[in-house]
This record gives sequence, structure tokens and C-alpha cells, in this order.
Amino acid sequence: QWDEPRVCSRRYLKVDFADIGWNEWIISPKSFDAYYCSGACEFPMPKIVRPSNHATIQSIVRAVGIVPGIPEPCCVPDKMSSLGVLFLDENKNVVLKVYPNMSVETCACR
Amino acid sequence: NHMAVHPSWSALPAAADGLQGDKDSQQSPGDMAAALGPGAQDMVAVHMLRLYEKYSRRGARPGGGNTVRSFRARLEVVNQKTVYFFNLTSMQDSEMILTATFHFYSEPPRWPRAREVFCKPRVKNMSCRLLPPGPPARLHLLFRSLSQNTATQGLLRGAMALMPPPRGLWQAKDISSIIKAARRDGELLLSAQLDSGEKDTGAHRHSPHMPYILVYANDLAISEPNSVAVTLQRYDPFPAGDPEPRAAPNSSADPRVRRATQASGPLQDNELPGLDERPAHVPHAQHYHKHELWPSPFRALKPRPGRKDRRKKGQDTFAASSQVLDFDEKTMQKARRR
Repeated sequence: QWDEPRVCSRRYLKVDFADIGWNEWIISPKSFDAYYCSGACEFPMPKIVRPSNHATIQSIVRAVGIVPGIPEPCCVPDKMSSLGVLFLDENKNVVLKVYPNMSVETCACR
Repeated sequence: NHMAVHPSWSALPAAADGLQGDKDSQQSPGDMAAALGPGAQDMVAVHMLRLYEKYSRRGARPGGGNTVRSFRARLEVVNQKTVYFFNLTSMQDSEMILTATFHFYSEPPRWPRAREVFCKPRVKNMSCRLLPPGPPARLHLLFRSLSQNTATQGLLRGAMALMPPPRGLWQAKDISSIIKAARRDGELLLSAQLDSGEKDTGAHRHSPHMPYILVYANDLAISEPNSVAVTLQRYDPFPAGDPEPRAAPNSSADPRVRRATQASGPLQDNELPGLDERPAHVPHAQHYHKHELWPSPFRALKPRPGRKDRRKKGQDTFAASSQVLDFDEKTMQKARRR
């Protein structure tokens, strides 16, 4: 963890459905790489954090201190990918659902 | 091949090869079969695992939607006829049905015995020939829908006459219109009767050849922020009627209130925020009432005035009104020395 970059970036997170108690009815996958976003969105923000225009402005306002109490922009998921989940419904029938936004591909400051 | 029935797919290899040949990237089909429990052997489980494999490998949307629901049959014998019942009530209102297919196993036809007919040979050496057996009996497929609270036969929703295949194999029929009409009328219990004109032999009972229904749908609610919880979070962490989630189960009515001081900017010093100064301009200043705070020698904390205000009023007024913690002389000496 300690040698993780300070700047907003994607960090590794593997989710095991047994850890969250859903493995009884989830047939597959038993786990998946979800990742998460963490890190600073400090002024000046490097291009790599792909700030939105609003985040850039907010970051400047905060740095200049025009208005007190403005936090720095947040490091959040930008591009995400879907996950197909095979599970048993309440009647024990097998269901396949493709859930969007289950895994982080890129992070950004917003 | 009944698994390739969906027009948008290339023919899938026969289900008979099961999943042994495919190694799931995450887990072996054996694991998945174990996860399916006793139902792992039936064809519907094999079919669904194959759809999952297809999606996971190639991202192929099942049937062009984002949901496939399978429905196992419950077998009953009614008036000496085999009838299969399907409970479709687990379909969600947000799931728009794209197509539905009925998958069933046709037994190899039992050819009727050759017909013996009385025959007078017209020509001397002509022997009586047994007539070839007649065509195998046709298979009739009848669908009825029942609403949950009536015990009637149900409304006839569809009938098909099928030629039995030359050998036993799985077949699939598109029953989209039947399912959509039944759902529109709120009749989510469906019965299917495979009538070959013969009495029920009960052969199908609990065989892996039980028929099943697949419904391909587009769940319009799946893009909602928390759609995964709607279908996968089974135990609500705070079921209705539970005590306030914040209160620990055995806690007394704890007088303390969680709060955060309104630190307007990074704290530069360890002075405590002013006590009675409440900058009028800070819109969200927390209004602490006496009774909310801890009954203790500490007095209510006030949010620090904004930087602008501080600059305006100058440090001295601020210092005068702010509270510096009074430590005893010994502690102060130690602190100065440090």
C-alpha cells in the first residue's frame, strides 16, 4: 500500500462473493477484480488524472482560497466495465444478468 | 441444435458435450456444477452455464439483452396426461421480454406395430404383404396460462403439432408471443402438455430430460445505481423495524452526539474554534443546543470563523474570544522546554 502513488489512480481490489455473503446463490463468478479509486486531486492536477473542467476550476478556487471550505475534487471511477453473473433466484431457477459498472477501468478527478 | 435456437447465435455445439471441454477462466465447470447443486445435471443448468461462458468469453449479450431467466418445470399427471407447470413469477416488472423459448426432449418415436390387414392375394404368387407401419404419432404441444388463484385448466395460449424427430433429441420452440400475452394478462403460471396420444408412463418424472423455458429480457432497471443489490443482496443489512442502525444493539440512550467541528480550512494551530462567535455568513454552521452537548466542563464548540472574517477582525479580537486550554504550570513548563 505504502508505495502506492499519491495521485488519484486505480488500486487493485479483488472481491470474493463469499466475503460479502452472496456466494450461496451466486454460481459464477465466485470472485472478480473490482479495483477502486484513491489518491489526491491536488492543484495543479496532472493530465493523468483526467480532470473535468469543473474539477479544474474547483481546484484553482480552492488553491487561491477565494472561498473558504472548498474541498479538493474527488478521485472517482471514470470508465467502468460490466460483469455477467450467474445466480439462483428465489425459486432456485438459474438466472444470468449482465450488470454494468461493476469493475473500474480508469479513475479521474471530478 | 436447441441451444442455438436463438437467431443471433451461431450454432452452439451440442449440449451433450456439457462443459467439460470448457475451462472457465475463474473456476472449473465442476465448481459451477457443484454450485448448482443437485440441479447441475439437468439440461437447463448446462444451457445457462453455456450462456454464461459465452458472455464471459466474448461479451456476447445473451439474446441481445442483459438478462436470461430460466424456468424449470414441475411435472404433474392430470387426467393421465403429463403436464409441466412453470412458475414465471420471479420475472421483474422492469424486465422487457425480448424472446422466450421452450426446450423439450423428444423421445425416439415408438413406431406403431406393422398393420396386419386381411388381404386376398389377387395374383397367385403374391404373398400378403404387411402394410408398412403408419407414420409415427404426431406430438401436440399445448400451452395454457393460469392466474395464481384459480385452479382451472387455464386459458389455452398456444398449440403446436410437431413431427417427432427420427431419434431422441432436444428441440426448442419460440414461445415469445405466448409468454408476452400471458404476462400482459398477469397470468404467470404456465402449463405445457406434450401430448403424443399415449398414456403417461411417468418416464419423465425427475429425468434430466425435463423441459424448461428460457426468457431473454432487457432489464431496464439494471443501469440504476444500485441494481446489483435489487437482485443479489438478499439479506437487508437493516431489515425494516430494526432499531436505528447507528445505535449499537445493547447501547443505552447514549447522550453523546456524533459531530464534526466545522473546520473551515486546514487547522493552522491548535487553538480551539471560538466559543460564542458564530459567523453569520457561514450558512451551514451547526447550531449546537446546550442539551445536545456532553454534560461536561467543556463548553460548546463553535465552528471557526471563515478566513476572511478572521482577517477582518484581526487576530487580537479573535484571540480574546477564543478559548485556549488552560494547563497547569508544570505541563506548561514541560511544553516550553519541548
